[in-house]
Amino acid sequence: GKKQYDRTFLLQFQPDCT
Amino acid sequence: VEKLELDPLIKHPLQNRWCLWFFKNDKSKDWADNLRQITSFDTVEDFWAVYNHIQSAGKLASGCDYNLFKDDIKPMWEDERNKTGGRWLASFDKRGGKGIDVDKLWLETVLCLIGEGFDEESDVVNGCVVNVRGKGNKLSVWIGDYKRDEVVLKIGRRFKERLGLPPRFQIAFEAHQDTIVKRGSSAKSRFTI
Repeated sequence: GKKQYDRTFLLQFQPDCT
Repeated sequence: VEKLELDPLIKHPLQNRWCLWFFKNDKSKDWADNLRQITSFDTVEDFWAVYNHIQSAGKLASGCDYNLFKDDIKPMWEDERNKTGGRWLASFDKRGGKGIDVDKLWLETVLCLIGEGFDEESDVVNGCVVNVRGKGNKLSVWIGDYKRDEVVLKIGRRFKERLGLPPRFQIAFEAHQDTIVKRGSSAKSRFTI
């Protein structure tokens, strides 16, 4: 199937930039 | 399950490989020479590595663009997959764009594309662009076929929803062939929503 990711899922991989 | 998904050894593949392009307006050069490929990626982790490494859109000089397109599609009208296409355009002029966070909106747009957020219509979506301009920034989603009205409208509604724009803020759809022959600064809009 299509590899679909919602924004919440994608955002959890954002490295912490603080 | 959550823990497994965050295992640092497993990268999460995207449906498509995406290429990021940068445009810098240097009037001494041809348009195409000002457009440069930065890099491509096809996993969630590699996307963030790229995103965090580059200048944020809001800090770019006026006249610069980021273009994110499927790897085999060039961010230009002339590309075979763009020729009969068009774009949904959100223009933030100085007045209407007050308080608009271009970084946030660009990230939302990019996440929607790489996560295949347009559902079945994602296959018709070719890429997205942010134009940083002193007179007002622009965001657009490029579509491969301007003639499929229902598909075009579905993509536009999703784009507007993902940007969280208020109902009275209108986005417009332009066919590239209309943009090419436009007179003055704006092309004819085929739809507005």
